[in-house]
Amino acid sequence: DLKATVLSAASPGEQKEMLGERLFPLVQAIQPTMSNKITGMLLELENSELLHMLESPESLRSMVEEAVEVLQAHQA
Amino acid sequence: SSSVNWPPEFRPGEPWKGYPNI
Repeated sequence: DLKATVLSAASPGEQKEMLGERLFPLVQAIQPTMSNKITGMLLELENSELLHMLESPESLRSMVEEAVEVLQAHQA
Repeated sequence: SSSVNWPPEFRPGEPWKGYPNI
């Protein structure tokens, strides 16, 4: 399990990497085609928010949907 | 322009480069 105490022992970059490794498969299950970029976007959020998303499928899903909209607007 | 490359892609198993170490 990924806990805040484990994260606090790592560098900021390593923290994002650990969170990304756990978020990516979950994002991929929701939105397979843009999962790399969506995970990249989510990693710009606070680590506390990312930890919350890992524990709350509803939060993750709504953030992924929001990220898809932002991404599509950005690419348009 | 840097906005063209936004957002950075996360790739499992690779170092995360999108977020600079502070």
